Amino acid sequence: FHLGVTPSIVRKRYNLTASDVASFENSSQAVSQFLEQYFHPADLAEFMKLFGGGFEHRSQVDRIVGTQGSGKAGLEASLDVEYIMSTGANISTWIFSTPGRHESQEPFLEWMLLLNNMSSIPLVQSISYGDYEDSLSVAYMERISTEFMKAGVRGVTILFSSGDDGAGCKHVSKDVNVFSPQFPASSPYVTTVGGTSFKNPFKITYEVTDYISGGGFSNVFPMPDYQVQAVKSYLSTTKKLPPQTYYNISGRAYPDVAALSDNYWIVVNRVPMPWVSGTSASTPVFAGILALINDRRFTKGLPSLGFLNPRLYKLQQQKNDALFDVTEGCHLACIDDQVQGQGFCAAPAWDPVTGWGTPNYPGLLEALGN
Amino acid sequence: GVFLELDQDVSIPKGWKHLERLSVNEDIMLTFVLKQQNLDILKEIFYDVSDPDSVNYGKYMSLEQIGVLIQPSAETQKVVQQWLQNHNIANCSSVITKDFVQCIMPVRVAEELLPGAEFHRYTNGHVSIIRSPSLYTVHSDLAKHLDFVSGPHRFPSEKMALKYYESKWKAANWQ
Repeated sequence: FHLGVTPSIVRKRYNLTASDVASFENSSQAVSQFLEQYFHPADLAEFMKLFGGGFEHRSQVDRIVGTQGSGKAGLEASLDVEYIMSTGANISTWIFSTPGRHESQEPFLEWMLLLNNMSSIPLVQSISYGDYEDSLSVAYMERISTEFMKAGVRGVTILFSSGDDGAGCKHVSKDVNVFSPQFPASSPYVTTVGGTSFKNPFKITYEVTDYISGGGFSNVFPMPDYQVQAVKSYLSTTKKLPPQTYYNISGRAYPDVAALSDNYWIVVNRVPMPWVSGTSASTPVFAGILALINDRRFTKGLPSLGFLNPRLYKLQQQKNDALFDVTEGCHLACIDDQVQGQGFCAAPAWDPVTGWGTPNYPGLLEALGN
Repeated sequence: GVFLELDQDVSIPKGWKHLERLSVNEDIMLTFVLKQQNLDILKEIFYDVSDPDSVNYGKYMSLEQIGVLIQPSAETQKVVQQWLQNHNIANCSSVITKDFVQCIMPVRVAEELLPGAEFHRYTNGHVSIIRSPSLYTVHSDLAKHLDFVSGPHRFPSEKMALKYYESKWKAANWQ
């Protein structure tokens, strides 16, 4: 029985034991904050004091890159740091904080520039940020995606949250709606993390779809080769799909993986808060687990995981227990006569709601640790 | 002029309010995103080092090596530099990979550089930002050297705010 997700609940569900903490000195991970999202070191210290029992961990971040504003801490910033350091336990953690130094600066682009000006950066980056594709220019999205490629070539794993609006909805004209994908979640060069809930919210049970979990098909980026087989299989075996007029069947499909996104406890402005949810929660949890796998790889003299998707999709075509497959529930979409608020549904293997599923650390380590 | 981002949404998002048009002497920062080279090779390397079946799996490159591969051509760098110099813009910085140039300049100069842009200040009640409610253009000679210019458009996203209390509702509903 539990009253919400805490580090011990996440670690238990994903089979992280007390000894599953980092041991290699140079392991690193980072979260990024944009507009008005500040983090207070005292919140992290209190969070770890309250909830960090049972596993070795750090209670402070190693480096803050950029400018941390003053004022109240934000939910988002607190959650990101508190949970990446709970699964990626004992790992050096950085915060990139780019609120926009100048009024005319784009905070997200400022973060990209920081990455482009630092020879050494943490090798796992968790980012909870997104915009609807249709609000952005194609030139902007293509260039930002190229920047993700640059990070991948450097061996950096970039994880983006898939969004909190399910398939999204755009009203095109009278009685015509379409789903509305989010960017950078829809970039083919990042790993996108969706969200799940416990079947019974008060127990550590198996996971079902969190109906807010963002997912779908890009209208800008074509489907990359690494996922063609998986997506084709989903589309051909799923009985009830939304009408094809709602999405671009040949676009990059997301998310790639998922983790719990519902009912988290955090500490913000020194106050413990329950009921926090969103794929902003699942992303740092998954990121911390990958940083831990990197740590194990480094101790064996292996390079970092880098861009994960080609390996992830290949891995899932073989039998393994690296991820818990989520097969129940659907996410939300347009409220209209045709889809009636329902987007895609989870299914065995890959699906556009929870991807391949949630991490089972021992299995994932076995699959990716060599 | 040529529109570099003709499809960019320039509407003012909910929650943001117009404050004022900037005076011509106020300073703003623009980021010029220069066209890179060898992107096909970069993509090939990207998939090669990420493919567990490749002999090059995990053979990553340093930022400096990537810079050598993709940095804008000498012509692109020269044309952009010349363009900025012609407008007396000297307060600029670049990055290791040379594909971004950030400059601070008065609004008057920015609006000359980017015909069509008109810089205004907006607030969401907490912070103020500067954006243009109209699309910018660049001279056709420059268009082939730039991907886009950052500064005039895109309000900061606030869509990923956590959904507080939604879990509470779900838990109560489940019970």
